Amino acid sequence: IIKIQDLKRDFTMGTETVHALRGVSFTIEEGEFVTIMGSSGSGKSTLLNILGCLDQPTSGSYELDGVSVKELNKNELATIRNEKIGFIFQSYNLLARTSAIENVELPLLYNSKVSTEERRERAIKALEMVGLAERLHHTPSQLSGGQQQRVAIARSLVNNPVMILADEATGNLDTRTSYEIMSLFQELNEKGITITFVTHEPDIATFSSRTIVLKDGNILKDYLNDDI
Amino acid sequence: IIKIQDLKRDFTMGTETVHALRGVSFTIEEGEFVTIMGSSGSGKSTLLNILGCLDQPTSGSYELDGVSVKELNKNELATIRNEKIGFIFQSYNLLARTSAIENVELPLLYNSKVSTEERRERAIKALEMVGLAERLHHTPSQLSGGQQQRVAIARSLVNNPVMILADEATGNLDTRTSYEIMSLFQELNEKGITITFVTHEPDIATFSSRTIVLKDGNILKDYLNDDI
Ligand SMILES: Nc1ncnc2c1ncn2[C@@H]1O[C@H](COP(=O)(O)OP(=O)(O)OP(=O)(O)O)[C@@H](O)[C@H]1O
Ligand SMILES: Nc1ncnc2c1ncn2[C@@H]1O[C@H](COP(=O)(O)OP(=O)(O)OP(=O)(O)O)[C@@H](O)[C@H]1O
Ligand SMILES: [Mg+2]
Ligand SMILES: [Mg+2]
Repeated sequence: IIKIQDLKRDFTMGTETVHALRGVSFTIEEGEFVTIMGSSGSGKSTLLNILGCLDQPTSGSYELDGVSVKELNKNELATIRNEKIGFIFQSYNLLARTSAIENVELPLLYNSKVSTEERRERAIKALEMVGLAERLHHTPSQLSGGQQQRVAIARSLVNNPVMILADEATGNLDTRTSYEIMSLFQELNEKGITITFVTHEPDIATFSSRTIVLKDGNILKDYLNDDI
Repeated sequence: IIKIQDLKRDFTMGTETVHALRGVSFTIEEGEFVTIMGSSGSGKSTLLNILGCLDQPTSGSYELDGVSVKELNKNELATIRNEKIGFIFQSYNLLARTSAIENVELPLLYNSKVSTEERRERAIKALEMVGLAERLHHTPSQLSGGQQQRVAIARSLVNNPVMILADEATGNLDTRTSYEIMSLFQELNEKGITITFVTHEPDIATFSSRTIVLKDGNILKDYLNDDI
């Protein structure tokens, strides 16, 4: 479902250039559950943003579900992001003045096939799945860090995406809550959803079937987790 | 240096009241290195915000360095926050339009005893200590999540505080970088700085000498780490 070939991404600021990705290649099959690890600054978020069609590479190719992403126009990219991909940002990107339930409903506002009642039901169900049934009407500043993170997770699920891209989705959660979220992701994966999960924590990586390790914008290792 | 007695903090939103802290009491001696753990929503940030003089309890007492914090006026609180306490926020609270070095210099702007040159030197040194010597002029959006977190850490150090309050300061860092940051905190602790560190990760807690566990706004356990 994902095929990247020699992906490069440079950030140029005046005279300085940061080579965030220096030629990354891999293929992810539909239904896989892959973990991406690597040290702070190794390029994980940059890679995930390209996979999520939020950013374009400087060079190299990205095929999503057989379609070359470079060929798509802005509207087609927006539709893919909204309907096919559930993205969980490292910094959540919640709307500050809206409640948890409204934040989670947001992706459904653009979906004309979903009625107002169904939108509310789906949002409530997603928040229940992450343990936030009692925080529906709190705004982000009225939520703990880990609760905000879980609102971001719930929001990524409401459009029934075929692929979830999660950037550190358990970074602010205690061990037990993290394991509950990872079990939820395993359940979604068993239903066929492809999951690409960035994490720093080795024991979180064990919930997936394969691990890709980045170092300074390159792939250091790419191995199946059963091999450990 | 810290003495809290029966601390309570309620958040009231309309008809709903959240009892974030339900009567918390402990004493932290000068020079201790304490870890606070607990599940998402158990009250850790609420507690830390009160200890950092950023929030007032609903009831109960807080003595900082022998002074009852309730008796202090706004200016005295601001001075304590700026000069005595280094606070690392769970969501960093960096200024979006300013570079890493300017963000780190910020607490020194209010310090009339520090010249412009010394301010710049201290900021550079703090950023070097967290491994960001090559990112001085990047703004937060030009930094990775873990790099932003480290800018927040560096900023907490520049005023040479007597006490550091860190809310999940390694949540977005890979294992090796986290251990480097924890060693840095151990070094600062050996110089006499009192450290109170909120974390979810048990192996990060082992860098401290004592662990306090919160559950639903109450203290569940309070033990010395050598006892484990
Ligand atoms: N301003 C607020 N208004 C209403 N409720 C709040 C507010 N701030 C926090 N809460 C609630 O108080 C409880 C404790 O929040 P707190 O941020 O202290 O948790 P925490 O232990 O830091 O969690 P985490 O590990 O997820 O960061 C949570 O259930 C949260 O929803
Ligand atoms: N917009 C930008 N402009 C300049 N440099 C950038 C920009 N975005 C990222 N970088 C740099 O590119 C490198 C990779 O960043 P990226 O966010 O992908 O790292 P990461 O692996 O996600 O790190 P972390 O684990 O800390 O979140 C970092 O060194 C960062 O400073
Ligand atoms: Mg990142
Ligand atoms: Mg918190």
